[in-house]
Amino acid sequence: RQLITSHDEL
Amino acid sequence: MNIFRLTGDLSHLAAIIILLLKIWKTRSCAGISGKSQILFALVFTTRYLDLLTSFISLYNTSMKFIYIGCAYATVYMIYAKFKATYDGNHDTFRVEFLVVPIGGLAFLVNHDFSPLEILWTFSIYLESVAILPQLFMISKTGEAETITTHYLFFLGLYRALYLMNWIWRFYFEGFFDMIAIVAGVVQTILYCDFFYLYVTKVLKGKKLSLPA
Repeated sequence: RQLITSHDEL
Repeated sequence: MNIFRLTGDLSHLAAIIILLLKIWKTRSCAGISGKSQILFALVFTTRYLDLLTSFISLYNTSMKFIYIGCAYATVYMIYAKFKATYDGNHDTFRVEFLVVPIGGLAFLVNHDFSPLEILWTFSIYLESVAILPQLFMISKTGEAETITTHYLFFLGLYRALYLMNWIWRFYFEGFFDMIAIVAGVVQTILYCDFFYLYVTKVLKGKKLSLPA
């Protein structure tokens, strides 16, 4: 499970 | 994108529009906490600075502009246009006790020590408690207009739907963002008391009045 810091949510 | 996130965004948009229309149509911001609305404007401003640096989708960009535009329009109507109807005597929550510790926390606990990321983290933490002045004001006045309770319902529902979105994304995409999830859980828990009153009173046609 990778943590994603590219915030694609509002 | 999944159904929970889409309905969450639409619920959030509905809340923002309901509040804007309530103030605009009734030409009154009685019962509305201006402090919470300032905090929401701050949340959107610090979170959506990436509008200047990255493009994710037309949906993402347009929603961010709508959120920011409505937030500032609401603050403008409360503190300028319909200032006379602003109930400052009951909107007395000390927001500096929220903003300062959260600012510090954003520096200590974040995914990446870069300006944009720290501001994003600050906005996530701040959003989780931004409704407190509004809930505090309702507890002080002991009641809320029905339209205001609908605003709060959709606003609380949006982050609850986002929690389901994060479960969905963890299971199907392996995506998880612990900061957003923890803050989202705190945010949703703060609405539980209101949700109970909303379901047991407002949905039965009664007025929302707290035992003052």
